[in-house]
Amino acid sequence: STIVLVFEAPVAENPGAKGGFSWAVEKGQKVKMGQALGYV
Amino acid sequence: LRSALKDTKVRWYPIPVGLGIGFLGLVQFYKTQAREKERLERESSEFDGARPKKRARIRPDGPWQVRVMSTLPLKAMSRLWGKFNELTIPYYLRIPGFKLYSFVFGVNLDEVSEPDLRVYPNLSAFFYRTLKPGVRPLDANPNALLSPADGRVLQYGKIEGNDIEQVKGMTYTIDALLGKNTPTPSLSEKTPEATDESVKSPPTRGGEELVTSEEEFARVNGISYTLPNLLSGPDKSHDDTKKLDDQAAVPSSPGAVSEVRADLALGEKPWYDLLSPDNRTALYYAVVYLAPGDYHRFHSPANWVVERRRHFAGELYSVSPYLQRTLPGLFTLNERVVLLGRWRWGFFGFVPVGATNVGSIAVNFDKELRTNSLLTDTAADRAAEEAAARGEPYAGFAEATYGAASAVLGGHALRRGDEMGGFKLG
Repeated sequence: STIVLVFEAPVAENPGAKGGFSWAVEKGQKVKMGQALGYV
Repeated sequence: LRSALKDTKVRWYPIPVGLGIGFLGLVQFYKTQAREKERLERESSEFDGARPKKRARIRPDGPWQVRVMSTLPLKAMSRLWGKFNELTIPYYLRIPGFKLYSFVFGVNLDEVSEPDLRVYPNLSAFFYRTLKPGVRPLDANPNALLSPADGRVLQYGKIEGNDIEQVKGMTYTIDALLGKNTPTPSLSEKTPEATDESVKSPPTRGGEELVTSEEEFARVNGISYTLPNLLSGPDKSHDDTKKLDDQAAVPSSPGAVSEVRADLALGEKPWYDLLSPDNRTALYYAVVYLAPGDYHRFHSPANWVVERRRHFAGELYSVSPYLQRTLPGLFTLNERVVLLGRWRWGFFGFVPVGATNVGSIAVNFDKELRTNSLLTDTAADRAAEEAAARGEPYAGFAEATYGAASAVLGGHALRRGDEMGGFKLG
């Protein structure tokens, strides 16, 4: 089974700047429920 | 004739084997071509204006494994698998049986909430187990988007244009995954605060947003409404909201969920319309794959409000990473439940996708939802026939709204970490 999340989130003014959504995982990484996938 | 036959010298030649094989291959090729052409004609005649006799079976292209799978009665197999797993396991076989299952699929029995495994009467109950409190702490950062379940992150990224990347070079569209975008007033009526990060930080306790009441919940998530506005729906001042209201063909029933068919479609818009016009937000996606041994309940990844549910009664292909790499648009073929709503930064969609062994998707706050059932398949066929009889496209899903769940928020409010439902065997 699979869960797909599609969501709107702030995008950084320019690449690398703070304020946008940033991922906290890698492709293929195992995650547990409650672990952060990313931060705004 | 007799003398001719007698006097004629008979000479035997070996027919070149290659010629024979070539001939047989040619005959076979023409036969398959003719059969394929006749099938395509038959299928297209079923839908050219005539009343469809049955929904076209999903027959994706792809490697031979996929073609073999597309000829199997996957849903019937899935229901049979579910029935088999509901057979009660003899009491004394439960512990060795579940320990074997845990060993094979890597289940951590120390986390299971029931210390005595004999409590689970069958594999279905064990598969839908709960965990001990505290074994899944939530990330303390209130701005974190949490993983909704145990699993493996197969894909994630930003959605460019309309495409979501399934794997390298293979994409599918948001429309195909979520169905056409028919924004609810709440999403088309974005309040300035929703896109302004300077929104006052909500009262927190140890980093966890303290959500006191539903109004508070609405404010906390930057979707600040005044109560009158909420109760009367968006103000009628500017036209497009008015127009949208007229199109809103979704009556909120007295119950929490009002089943409406998708063919009462609201005004369709591209999904990108949802984004704030000043481009300070973008659409992102993440795909979490749950392996057979994983804990199969899913939880809310953030504080958000679920406004609508769309049920696509699709096929039930396996969603193993192998098939995700080889079957284009897999997630748009399979049975899935699309939960649409909004969170602090705008649109939020949560899509549990079924698979052959876990065809049943349960949503705790939606008792009317039936997945992987003969009922929904026939309802989908009937809706397809009615839409075709009216000469309209069939959107492929049945939609329900949770507006009545909470008049204040216009949907079902979820806090981060709340259990939302889960995948069941069969």
